[in-house]
Amino acid sequence: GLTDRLSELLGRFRGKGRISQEELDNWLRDVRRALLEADVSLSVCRHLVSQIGERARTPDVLEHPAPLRRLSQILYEELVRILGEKVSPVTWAPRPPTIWLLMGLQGSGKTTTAGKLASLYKKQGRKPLLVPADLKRPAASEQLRQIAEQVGVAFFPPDSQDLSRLCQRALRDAQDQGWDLVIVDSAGRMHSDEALMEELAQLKRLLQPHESLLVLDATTGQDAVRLAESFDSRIGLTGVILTKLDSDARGGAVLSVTFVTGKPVKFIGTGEHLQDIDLFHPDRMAARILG
Amino acid sequence: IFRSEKVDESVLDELEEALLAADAGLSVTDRLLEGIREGIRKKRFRSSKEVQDALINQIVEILPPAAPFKDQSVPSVWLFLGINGTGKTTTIAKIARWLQKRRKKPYLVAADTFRAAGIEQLKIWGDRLGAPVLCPQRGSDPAAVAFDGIQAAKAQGYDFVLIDTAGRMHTSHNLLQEMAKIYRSTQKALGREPDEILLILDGTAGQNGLSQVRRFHSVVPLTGLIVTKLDGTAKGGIVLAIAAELGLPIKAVGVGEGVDDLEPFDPQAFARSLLG
Ligand SMILES: Nc1nc2c(ncn2[C@@H]2O[C@H](COP(=O)(O)OP(=O)(O)OP(=O)(O)O)[C@@H](O)[C@H]2O)c(=O)[nH]1
Ligand SMILES: Nc1nc2c(ncn2[C@@H]2O[C@H](COP(=O)(O)OP(=O)(O)OP(=O)(O)O)[C@@H](O)[C@H]2O)c(=O)[nH]1
Ligand SMILES: [Mg+2]
Ligand SMILES: [Mg+2]
Repeated sequence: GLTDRLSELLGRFRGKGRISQEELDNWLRDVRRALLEADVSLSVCRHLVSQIGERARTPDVLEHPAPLRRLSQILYEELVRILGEKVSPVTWAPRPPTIWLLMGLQGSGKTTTAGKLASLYKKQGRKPLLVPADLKRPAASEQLRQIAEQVGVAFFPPDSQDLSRLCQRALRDAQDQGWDLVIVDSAGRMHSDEALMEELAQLKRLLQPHESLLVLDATTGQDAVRLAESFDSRIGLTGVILTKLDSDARGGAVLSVTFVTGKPVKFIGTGEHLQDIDLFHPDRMAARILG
Repeated sequence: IFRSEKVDESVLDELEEALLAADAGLSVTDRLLEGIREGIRKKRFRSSKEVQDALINQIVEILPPAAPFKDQSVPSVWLFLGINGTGKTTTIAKIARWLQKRRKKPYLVAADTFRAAGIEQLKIWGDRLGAPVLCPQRGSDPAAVAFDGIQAAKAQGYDFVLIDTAGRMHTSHNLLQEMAKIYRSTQKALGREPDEILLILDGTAGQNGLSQVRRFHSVVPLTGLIVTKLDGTAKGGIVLAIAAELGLPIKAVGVGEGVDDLEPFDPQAFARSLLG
């Protein structure tokens, strides 16, 4: 990964102190390659490389005894900064119920993540209600129902094909039955599908959720920037959940998404079991992206 | 895609950007542009359109040719594999429909016995198509289910057996071993190799797609890929890196969630859309 190449470069220049323009250019080219290999989007790569290149012309680096090591540190810090710097908390309603809406591309892990969130917060004393708002995919609500049963949380059985009726009834039920966390699972959709994006915008208007979370597959490539811009501008996000981190994907897509939307990553999915969810740590993710 | 009309090395930057944005990856992009750079230096191109056409031809050369499915034996048995959420179950429905249009009789085997409603999802598709589905108990051994499915299809005179499996991360040794066991089980049921061992790859995948194919292929002999979700804005360029390294045939592409949303792989059209 990048760290191996960096230490190799540093080894070559040990004891030299100053860096030449050529050494810097080679190093910046290596950084760009490493980020692209990690699936960071082109535009974000370009921004990062130019940013780091600027920092290289400052005394902080030029007069540093080990300038390339200092630059690697700056690069890491810049990634951590883009990724949000610290763990980002979820939003709770001042009065229950709190409503969270999950959205994203087909197969990104929304339904499973809904179950993981319910399981996590049940353990913390909340009373989650899982609401299946994917009325299209074969057995989608059955999938969520089975997950709810496995986790031991309430499930709102969909009684109609009308999303607005479903939402109104689910929210009223939550009020009446005292469920304080309503997690709504929506159907996967392409951000380029105008009709489905309009449906999602409508769903959000009906729910007025406290969190609108993009569920993003960590294996996503360059498409991450397009889909993030689209979901954020068209629907509005409050955060991101990055799934399938148990793959060996470097996960650069998440850097692109946070850079382009400015929204924090709140959780990560690390497996297909319902306990495989963790809080997001920017520093760990930065290290993973850099390989 | 060109902003400039003159044919000089600045055109290479635009091409590089298009290829990288399409997920072709650095190594394939460098390799493709090397040929183009050579052509520009030797003044072989009179317009940017000629440059683009040359690049498209180079891409087509890397890509595998259109490959038909193996359907000669009876029953023809196809295994659908891949990481979580790539479109295996939906693709089986599409293939079943495609076979029915050719007057074939597909038999579906719901061997994803792990995931919530994995069996039910395939059953609904089967019911919609009027195709039989073997539905085991959740949690039963997928290798045994695959075996039973093939035997049942043979006994009942079906000519195609499509076997759905659970999504599995290529980073999980245990799940890859389970997959190997399912594969061996199909060999036992048939007394020969299954006809297709297909990796279903998400078209939105970045460089990880290559890792997936490498690892799956190191455990079972894949006969081809099906690339899904190319109806969005992702270009599926990782397919180039996979082609350059492994040369596996691409048997079809998924272009939507409906049962008719499957197209044969067309290298020319794919190459054009990569740059378009
Ligand atoms: N390995 C792994 N698998 C995951 C993770 N999150 C979800 N999955 C799996 O990914 C597949 C897709 O998950 P779903 O929850 O059905 O995805 P979805 O976004 O609801 O899909 P659609 O509703 O069709 O858009 C399932 O096999 C899940 O078990 C994760 O973090 N790691
Ligand atoms: N837009 C689009 N969606 C697709 C395509 N193929 C599959 N999908 C959708 O992707 C999601 C996941 O599809 P599945 O068939 O459940 O995927 P899978 O590989 O069987 O998932 P697991 O069994 O959980 O690993 C569903 O919402 C499908 O409708 C495609 O070509 N285009
Ligand atoms: Mg779902
Ligand atoms: Mg499936």
